[in-house]
Parts: sequence; structure tokens; C-alpha cells
Amino acid sequence: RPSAALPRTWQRNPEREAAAFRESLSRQRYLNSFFSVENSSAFYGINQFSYLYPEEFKAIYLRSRSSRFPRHPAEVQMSLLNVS
Amino acid sequence: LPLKFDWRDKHVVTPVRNQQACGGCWAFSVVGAVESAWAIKGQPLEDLSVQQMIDCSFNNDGCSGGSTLNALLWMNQTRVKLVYDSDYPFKARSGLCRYFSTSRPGFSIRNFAAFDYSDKEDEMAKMLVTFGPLVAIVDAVSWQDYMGGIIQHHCSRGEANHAVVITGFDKTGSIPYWIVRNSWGRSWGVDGYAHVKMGSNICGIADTVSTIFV
Repeated sequence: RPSAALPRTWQRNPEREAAAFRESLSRQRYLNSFFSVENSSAFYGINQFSYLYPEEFKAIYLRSRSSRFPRHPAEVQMSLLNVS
Repeated sequence: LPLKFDWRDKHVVTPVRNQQACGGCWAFSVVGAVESAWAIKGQPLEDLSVQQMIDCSFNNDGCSGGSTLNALLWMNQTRVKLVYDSDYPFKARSGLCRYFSTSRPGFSIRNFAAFDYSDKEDEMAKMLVTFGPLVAIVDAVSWQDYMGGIIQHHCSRGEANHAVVITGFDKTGSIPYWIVRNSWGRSWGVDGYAHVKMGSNICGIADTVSTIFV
């Protein structure tokens, strides 16, 4: 269960999961209400994460720290031309 | 550049894995790219040990989080060899680092390049085709509900929080997109993959991109 990894302050119970699920349904409806005319646009729905609040989802799954990388320089573009 | 390219078609991408409740996406993405880089170089395609990276990359925090840059620096500086996944299987929690004899088969990296390709996604595509799948960090908050289609809205940049592997791109349709391998199991998204619009740095996909050399 993903919720096993949650901090103590977010202890799970069926009521909390049901409330998170209802919020997910509402959020998915909102997300799908835009751009549905575009055939290729992303669509959103129920999956294994629907029982989690967004802050819980973020706390468990979105744990990558970002760094600022240098801009890709032109000289690297040139050197790639020599790569077979 | 071809209009469509996917390293999966060359059989050099391992199946999608599931990080479960471990915040180790940073390790899954780097290990996934190393697996592919070695397969492109002619080695048999094998699952390598994500758990080894989670336990042993001392400059990261295991299942509590980490950075792809730190993971690559660790690999580059220590010349550590990643062992097979079967030798050091995934446990979905951080543990003590296990050490292996240097004679044990394993796969290290020669170097890596890390750049910001925002406004230069065509250059990013060149790197992908030339060297292999790319490690990227994205803002994946809206990916909680993603089921399929091309992500082109509801995704900010500048809040990168999730590491993935870009295995290809498709420019044959009206909306060109990156093919992005995730680590949330095959039941998520499009068989475990997401499609993210190319050319607009959607989700910050071009901001922090690493290429691995083996």
C-alpha cells in the first residue's frame, strides 16, 4: 500500500481514502473539461493513485530533487556533427 | 532526424518497473538509462540493480529522495559497477549498502553530460538518437491522474520533482511528443509510459536532461 510510506500525520483510514477518491474524481472531471475537443490531448481518470490526496502523492512519489543545469552550448552541437 | 524514433524498437529498453512506495525515481531513471546505454553498446539487455543505487549512492537519500545529478556524479567519481538486479533485488526501502568483489560482473559509466535544453528540444532529440535514452526531471504533479494522450496542458515548469527516462519521440502527428518511461508500473499511463508534447518544454522536460556515456 502506497499509504504505508506516508508520514504519521497522514495516517490512512477508509474515510480519508474515500474523501481523497472523491476529490480525485472531481479533479479529473476538471482536468478533462478543458481541451477535450483535441483528439490527442491527455485524459485523466481513476488509477492506483486516486486514493491519495495530491500532497500525499507528492510526498511519496515526487521525491526527485532538481538542480540547475548549464544551457546546452553551441560548441557541443558542432562536435556532435562528427559523431558517427 | 527521423520523424519517429523509439529506442524500444531497437530492443534496448528494459520493461517498465514499479518503484512502489519508495521515492527512488531518481535511481530508477538513472539505472534505466545505464541499462539502455550498455545494450546500445552491444551488451545483452539486463535489469540492473536499482536497490544498489538507492543503498549505496551516499550523496542521495535512498527511498526518501535524491537527485539524478548526484547519482551520476556518484557513478562517475566512484566508477562503481551496477550489478544485476537479480543479485541485488529491489526491496522498496532504503538499506545498508552491499559491496561486491570487483571481479563480479557489473556496469559502470564512462561519463555523462547534463544540460538545460529549453528552447533546444531538437538538440535534445539529436542527443537521444545519437547516444541513447535521456534522463530527465519533470513536474509530475498532474501525472497523478494521467491515463493517456499527449500531455500539453496542466503541467508547469520550474517545479521539477520526478525523474524519468525519455526513450523516443514521435513527430508524425499534428502534436509531436516525447515518449517517456515512468517507474510507476505498467498499469499507469500508456503501458507505463507518458507522452509529453515536444517543443514547448512542457512539464519542464527539457530543463534538466542528462546523457550517459558508457
